[in-house]
Amino acid sequence: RFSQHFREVAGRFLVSEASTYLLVFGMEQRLAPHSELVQAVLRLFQEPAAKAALRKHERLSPRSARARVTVEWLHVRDDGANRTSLIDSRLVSIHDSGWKAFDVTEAINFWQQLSRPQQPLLLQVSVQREHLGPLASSAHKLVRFTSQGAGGTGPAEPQLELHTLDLRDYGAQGNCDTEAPPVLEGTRCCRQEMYIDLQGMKWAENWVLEPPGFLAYECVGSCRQPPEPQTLRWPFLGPRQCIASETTSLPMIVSIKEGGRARPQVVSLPNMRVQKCSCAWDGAPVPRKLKP
Amino acid sequence: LTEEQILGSLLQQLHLSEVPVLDKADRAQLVTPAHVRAQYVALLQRSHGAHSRGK
Repeated sequence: RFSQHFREVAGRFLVSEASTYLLVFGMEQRLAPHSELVQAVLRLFQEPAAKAALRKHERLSPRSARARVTVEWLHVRDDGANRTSLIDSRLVSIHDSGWKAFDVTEAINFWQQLSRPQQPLLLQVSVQREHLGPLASSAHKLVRFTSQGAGGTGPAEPQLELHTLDLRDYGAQGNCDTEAPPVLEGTRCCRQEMYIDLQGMKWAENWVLEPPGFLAYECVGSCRQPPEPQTLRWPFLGPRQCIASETTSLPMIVSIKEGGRARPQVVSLPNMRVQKCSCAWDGAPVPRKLKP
Repeated sequence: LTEEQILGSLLQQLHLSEVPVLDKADRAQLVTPAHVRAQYVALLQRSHGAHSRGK
């Protein structure tokens, strides 16, 4: 539509028979303000397929016995428009039954970025064909999620499992105690004052006009490690380390020589001053930002 | 934060490959105009307010 030379190409539905489930989770007070989300797992109970239906399917489509289950986060925006973000997608066998786990950590990360966090978490689960095309099987029709256990034996409602760390134990402690002796091996991660003296640097002489120096701060100390390694989610995850999680820029006035004459100029150097130190997993992916 | 990192960042921001040669005489006759100082102060205030998040 944004091209100057466009032709409308009409499409038609090839397949429109995915079964969709909308899950709603009330999240109020589920995540304490001083906690860090490590992993969120959605557990759905897969109903055993009827034996007769399985036999019929094997006869008709002997080579395909899987369906694709996709979990999306549903965001109802302020203007009423719906937006979905892909969270997890995997193949499920029609012969399986019981609890199936999906990693929905990213959905919680998105939900936490909302301006109105009191709204519930909406997850859309769809079951689709593994492949499209004339020879596609109908295996997806045999994958169903239920809220009742097999034979009505107890509830099997969708479950959201939140694994968190209490930052009062596993986080950084703010600024280091200036009264205490220099940071020792076991000191908990903190932000320590570090003055950078620009006047004392030979190269800055006659070049850097402002500032004469600045408080850069640095992150020192160590972070408490959880008892169980988080290998379930990220197998290559390293230990928790004390890092600069928020930084700010440093403006400077420098002297620039142009046409044989020196003139002052303002320049801003990014990430020069540490604002906040945090404990973070080494190698963990940076959470995606929610697009406006 | 090391001295080399500050120098490297400064050279990068100014698109320079090496430290410029400026003598004391250049510095002595240099007066920072009010608008340059105002720009510096505004950036200073903004950097105190806005933090960038990230590892």
